Amino acid sequence: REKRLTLPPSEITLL
Amino acid sequence: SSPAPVPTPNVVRVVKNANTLGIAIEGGANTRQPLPRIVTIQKGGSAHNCGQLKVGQIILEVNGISLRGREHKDAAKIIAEAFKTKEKDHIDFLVVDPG
Repeated sequence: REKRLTLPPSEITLL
Repeated sequence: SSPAPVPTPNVVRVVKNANTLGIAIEGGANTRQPLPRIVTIQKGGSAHNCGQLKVGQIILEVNGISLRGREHKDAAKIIAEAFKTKEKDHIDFLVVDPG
């Protein structure tokens, strides 16, 4: 879980 | 108590019957959301017209192409190209509800 928290949030793309 | 049922993936066919696909996705490899997740479905887009895609669903494959391990931009490009191509009049999404 810790690893997930340190990962950056993702960008959002509209398709 | 019985173990929680594991959500099973299912294929959703989205017919290209509008100018836009009309979904917003978030996620990709090396981010908190490892697989692209649908965060918005726009009214009037092909996805909305199809009626089977839902906000929150995770996209595993597009036309049989796995999105596992792909960066956000790569996954978005695969979906965009699947919508743009004239070879098919639909896109097959393998999606799973968030577990």
